[in-house]
Amino acid sequence: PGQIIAVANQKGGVGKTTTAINLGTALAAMQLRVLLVDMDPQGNASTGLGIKGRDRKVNTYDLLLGDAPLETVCTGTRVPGLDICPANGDLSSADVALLDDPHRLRRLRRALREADDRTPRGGYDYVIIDCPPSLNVLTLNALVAAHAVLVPLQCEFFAMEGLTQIMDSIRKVQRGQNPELRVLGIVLTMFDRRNNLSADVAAEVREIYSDLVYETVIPRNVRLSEAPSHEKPALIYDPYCPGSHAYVALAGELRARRRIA
Amino acid sequence: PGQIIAVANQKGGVGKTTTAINLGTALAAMQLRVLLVDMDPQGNASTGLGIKGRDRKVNTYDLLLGDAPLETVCTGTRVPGLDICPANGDLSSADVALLDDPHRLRRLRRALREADDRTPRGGYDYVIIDCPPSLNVLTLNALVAAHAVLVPLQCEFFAMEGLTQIMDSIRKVQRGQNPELRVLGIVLTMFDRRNNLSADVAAEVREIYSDLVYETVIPRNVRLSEAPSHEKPALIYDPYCPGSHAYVALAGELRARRRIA
Ligand SMILES: Nc1ncnc2c1ncn2[C@@H]1O[C@H](COP(=O)(O)OP(=O)(O)OP(=O)(O)O)[C@@H](O)[C@H]1O
Ligand SMILES: Nc1ncnc2c1ncn2[C@@H]1O[C@H](COP(=O)(O)OP(=O)(O)OP(=O)(O)O)[C@@H](O)[C@H]1O
Ligand SMILES: [Mg+2]
Ligand SMILES: [Mg+2]
Repeated sequence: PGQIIAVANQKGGVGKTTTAINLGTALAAMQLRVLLVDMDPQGNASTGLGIKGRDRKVNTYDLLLGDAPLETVCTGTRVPGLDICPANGDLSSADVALLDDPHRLRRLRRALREADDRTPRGGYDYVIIDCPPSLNVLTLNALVAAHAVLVPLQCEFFAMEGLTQIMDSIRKVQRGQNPELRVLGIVLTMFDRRNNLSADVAAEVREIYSDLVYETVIPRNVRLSEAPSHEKPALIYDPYCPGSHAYVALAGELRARRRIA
Repeated sequence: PGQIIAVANQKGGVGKTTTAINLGTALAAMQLRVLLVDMDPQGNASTGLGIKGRDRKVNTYDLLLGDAPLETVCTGTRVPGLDICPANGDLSSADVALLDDPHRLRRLRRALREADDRTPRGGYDYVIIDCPPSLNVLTLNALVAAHAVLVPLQCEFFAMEGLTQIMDSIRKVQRGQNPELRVLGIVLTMFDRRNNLSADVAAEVREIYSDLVYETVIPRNVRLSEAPSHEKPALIYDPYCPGSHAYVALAGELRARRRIA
């Protein structure tokens, strides 16, 4: 396939889903073909793109269990060029269902690679995987399947503290099941100009992780949190808001960094 | 023991840890003896109360595995009357370690009840359990151990969508391993007067869940998110800020509701 990017951070509420939806939309707006894989039993990425409950009967859980191929599971969205593998609560049974499979962490990798074998060049330019807030079998499947991982980091103290845990998990996967996995970068989210905390966190993270931290910073912007209730990405709900601009810039920076890497 | 309250919601970043720390502190300030059990491998409640990594060698993981009794695991904090069972990354191995135990969901319940048998009246008035952002073995242990569950709800669209999932899980536990479990209430958090989204979400939740929703609303207040970097609850870091006032009011409402219940 094209580049498979996992959007992961075990800290909750840092902007994983908001980043997956809006980065995906911004890339699709550049005439790229994008697939969003919703790996969270909360199904927020699916909800944010307007996928109704009745249209998730076949979903990422079936993909992981090998009960349905990618072509059957994925469906179009109201964003041209952006497809999605939707998710619902079924996914929370994946832990138990895959227990006895020694290769349980490679299920998603296999499903994506097999789909690519069937349609090598007709596939997607980018596959973006939205992960749940934990380091469980779902997030590990995403890290094993991915070429690279993007870590959204809320500009808050607890989120900064949690950075070492996700970086440790990535290193473990690199040493084990996916040596080619690389860290695409850290994206600062919900940056609030009005308080010092955001600036302090941003400065500290840039000092420790330097070039890994993207130049593009996603500001705290209420339009980003209003958009899901309208079942649209912010880029469609309010294309001129600061949040949308930031995600378009993020897509640009991601593409530019790819050329350099 | 006294009343055991689980603070739970699988949606990430809704204010579970902030509520556990500051509600615990507000109850301790009323001369009540409070124990905070950190059930999250992120260990944010432990960090927010200044427990260093070297002081978490014995932690909630040992309590769950039965390797150490409550008296050995719990330790004092800088808040008079507030003890904590600290947590660290060890806890993320609990899933696998408890796999073969048919009673794996009752481990915390057993540890707390056994401690109470040893010191019936000398124990705690309140035990508050901070849960991770998932419905896994850790959160289920908390729901099986608890008398009641408090659900923090961020005033955002995705968080509101997720309310049915936590309510479903609570019902399953009530029908199964813990029939006495009751829903203490829903606490609206990060309410932002500046935008309509908070007001819309609050109105919708009050309409659906009516009396279950606490009168006390926790405002978005940067002092709440600054406090953990000083290793203090907001009630000590800045006792007069809107966030601290709200948590003191929450403790008052919780006590009053208990008399009525
Ligand atoms: N830059 C932003 N400005 C304002 N609100 C935001 C921003 N990014 C995300 N939000 C809102 O903050 C909340 C948390 O974001 P989101 O759900 O994307 O995080 P997450 O990491 O996917 O959460 P989870 O850990 O539960 O999966 C959501 O209600 C979202 O709408
Ligand atoms: N009322 C508030 N006003 C402003 N910031 C807040 C408020 N409540 C919590 N925060 C901040 O928002 C972030 C998320 O809160 P917190 O970590 O308590 O949520 P959580 O539900 O415990 O997250 P997780 O799902 O990762 O366990 C933290 O950085 C915290 O400091
Ligand atoms: Mg999410
Ligand atoms: Mg927490």
